Amino acid sequence: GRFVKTHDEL
Amino acid sequence: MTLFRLAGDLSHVLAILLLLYKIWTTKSAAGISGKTQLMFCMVYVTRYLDLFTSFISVYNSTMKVLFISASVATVYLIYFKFKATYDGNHDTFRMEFVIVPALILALIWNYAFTFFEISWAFSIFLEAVAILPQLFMVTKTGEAENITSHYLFALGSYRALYILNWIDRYYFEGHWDPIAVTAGIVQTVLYGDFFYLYFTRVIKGRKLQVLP
Repeated sequence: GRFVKTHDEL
Repeated sequence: MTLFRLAGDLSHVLAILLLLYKIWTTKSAAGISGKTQLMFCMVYVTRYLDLFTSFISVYNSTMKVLFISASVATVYLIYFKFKATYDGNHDTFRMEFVIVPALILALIWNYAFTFFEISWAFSIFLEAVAILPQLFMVTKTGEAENITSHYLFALGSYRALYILNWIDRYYFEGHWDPIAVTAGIVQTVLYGDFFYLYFTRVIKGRKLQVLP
């Protein structure tokens, strides 16, 4: 994916 | 989701709604920094570009839409609908002083050199310092209305609660987001002086006034 990690916070 | 984060998010929502409520009911943007609100708007737009590409939960998507729309509405009220009441003469902080460094830092420190990740990192760094024009304005005019103080308190509490959430997640999930944590600590520290004045004055029923 494009993200290294998922940004799961706001 | 940790309870700290839920409390932080609710505090964030409360802050945004308090500000909209104040401007709407008094039909005035007096004492509010349009520059801070403009930068928060940039923060939400650049961070939530992933709204349509990465689905986390209904909660996350709802909050993202809420933050973007409430922020756009706030900027609209300040710069258009109640423009005559906006105290631009006291809103003198130079936005480029924080936008440019945040952009440079995002180009250097990010999780991947892609448009989405640089935009995300920029958003995190800009959020940390976006309150400066507002704090500068309070210092310059020497006081803040009570509802503005409550707004700042709720907004400052949000990132402080996130720090507790990050400690919790580090211990129980091994989750560690150095960019968000570093920026979040800077953001919370910037509210330090204000928190002190809030507790010593506003809570005791006095107006928040900065001593000369």
